[in-house]
Amino acid sequence: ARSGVTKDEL
Amino acid sequence: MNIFRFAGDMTHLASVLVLLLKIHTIKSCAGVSLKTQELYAIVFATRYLDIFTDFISLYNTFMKLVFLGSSFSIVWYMRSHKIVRRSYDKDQDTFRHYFLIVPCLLLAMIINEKFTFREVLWTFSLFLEAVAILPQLVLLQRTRNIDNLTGQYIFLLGAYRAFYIFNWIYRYFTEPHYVHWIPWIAGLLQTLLYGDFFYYYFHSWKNNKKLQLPA
Repeated sequence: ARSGVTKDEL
Repeated sequence: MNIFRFAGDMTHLASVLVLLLKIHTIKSCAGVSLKTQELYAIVFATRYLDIFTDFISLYNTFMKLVFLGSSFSIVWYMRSHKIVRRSYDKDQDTFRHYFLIVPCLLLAMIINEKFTFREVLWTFSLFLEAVAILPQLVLLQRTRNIDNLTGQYIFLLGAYRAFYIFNWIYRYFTEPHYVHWIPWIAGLLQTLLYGDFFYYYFHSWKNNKKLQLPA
């Protein structure tokens, strides 16, 4: 679920 | 992107630029911990492994390149620049990298969302970022020599962390299924580490005095 969500943060 | 996230990114960017500009213009890195700067370079290198494979936005790619470039530039200045490196407080900056790197790596191998090379290193980068400021705080305590720029650098880093927490709270209530324990706990720990420093920073600011940490 995380990929694409948190990984848009730096 | 919400306003908290953007403010967080901008204070993070400002912190790095303040440090780089200080080193570049006054040709001195007195009071700056090379250990912390090297840890940040490792943090960005391991977190942004996806920079050329997963495109999110031009903003993201640009910021990643800026953070990678600036962190490695600072390390280069402190290690290799013939004038800057002379001002480095080598004897005081004795914190060992591996005291932080090894536990973070082990923890990332145990706690992660998927046991793959990239996921483990991504998790490792979050844990390492949480504690990477420690050598800098130890150096400040030792030298007790804090010029305004070093103080502002740490203040801006702390502000970045605080804004990111507001960003997570905002996203939690506005985006469905936005629950991410690993970055939240690592981020919360990181913000707490700044708490002590902030106390003295505000105290000196309020009394209009030079920042001094207790021995």
